[in-house]
Amino acid sequence: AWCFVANKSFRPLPVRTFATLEKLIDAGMIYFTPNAFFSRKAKTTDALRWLNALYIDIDDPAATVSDVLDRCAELNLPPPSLIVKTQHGLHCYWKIKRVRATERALKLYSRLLRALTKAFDADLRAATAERFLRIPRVILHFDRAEYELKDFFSLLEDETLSAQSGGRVVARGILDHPAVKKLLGGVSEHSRNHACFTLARAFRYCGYSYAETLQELLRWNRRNDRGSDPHRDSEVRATVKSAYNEKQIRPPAASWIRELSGMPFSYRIFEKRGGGKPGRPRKIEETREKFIATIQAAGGTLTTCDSRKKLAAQLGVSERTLNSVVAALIAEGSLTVSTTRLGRGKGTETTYTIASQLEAACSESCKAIGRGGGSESGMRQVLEDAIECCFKFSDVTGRNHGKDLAFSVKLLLRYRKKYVL
Amino acid sequence: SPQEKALEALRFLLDGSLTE
Repeated sequence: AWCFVANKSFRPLPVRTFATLEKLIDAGMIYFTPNAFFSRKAKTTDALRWLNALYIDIDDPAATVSDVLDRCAELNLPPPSLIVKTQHGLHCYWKIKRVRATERALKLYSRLLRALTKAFDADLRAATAERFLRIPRVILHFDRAEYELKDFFSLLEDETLSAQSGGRVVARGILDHPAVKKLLGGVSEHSRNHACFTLARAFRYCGYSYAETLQELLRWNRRNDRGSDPHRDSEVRATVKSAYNEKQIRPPAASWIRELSGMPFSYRIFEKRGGGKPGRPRKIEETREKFIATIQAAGGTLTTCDSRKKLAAQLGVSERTLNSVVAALIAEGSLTVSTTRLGRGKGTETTYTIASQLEAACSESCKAIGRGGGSESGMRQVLEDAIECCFKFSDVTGRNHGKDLAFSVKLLLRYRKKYVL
Repeated sequence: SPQEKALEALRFLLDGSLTE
């Protein structure tokens, strides 16, 4: 495997042996990567081969070894294997029994790294697996202890409980939030890369194309602090590309926006869907509404010669969805369906009636034909007659079907009983 | 020397990833 070292220019130099490492340290290198990579060509997360250690960068010049050890005891974590004094604070390393950097392991490792960083209130920008850290110069604590990732799982338990404060926005409106606007106004030298990726995700999530986002962020890069080492446009291009190469379109991490802007920020995603078959319950609900609206538009009773398939096509849904909606409506008693054969070669006619409509129509028609003035007793009369008709129909045809009741009611509302009979 | 100590710590961290 390969590691990388660098001097203050951060240009990565690959290292494969301890002898080279020693030589390069002598030559004045300042940084190294604690984790190892597949090739000498790429110092990127997806090129990682071995995960060797968890580490944090505490940015507090007043922090001491005993502070770190106390915090470890509080959090029920093992003490670090190595604590190094830096100009601005401390670097702490927990050596882990090396883990192959598979996608899964890397995901877990990254979560742990972030959780560890948060638990020590350390610098979140340092919490990436391919990070450069300072070659230890002033070692304050060194213990050859080796741990496993599972020794740190306790950190993940309360991860979900971490408080999110204020400033809620709907994810779609992310770009209008003051915290994001602050980032769009330009950032300092040390957060450019993270800010660029975070903003690229925000743009992508809000529906910007790759080209549009790139234009926005190149313009944004001109607003950034130039610093001693200006952020190159090619780096912006690479970062935007990596955000657009992600398989899923994800909103930016709220924690990053908080960290980079220093402002409270969180959002809710309203489009979130339940597990299992994504989108299915929603589709059913929509279909149900559409279907009921169609029947109501036809006056509460829809009589059609169209097949279920054709009806589904008219509603713009699949036949399967419509079938399950109809079945559910029948089961809950909100809908009655009756089918009439029209005669040789003329196909069938189907009538869908909404139950509440049936009652209302009943009372209305009762009024019209002067039976009880639309009162409850009038409705009951119609139903009783309908039942009588059904029995008669069943006598003649031998058919006994619940759906015929609705059909009889419909006829009785239009014609006198004796004609129906 | 600090240099040797640094190398010793790095050897420990990078053990198995780099070769002799």
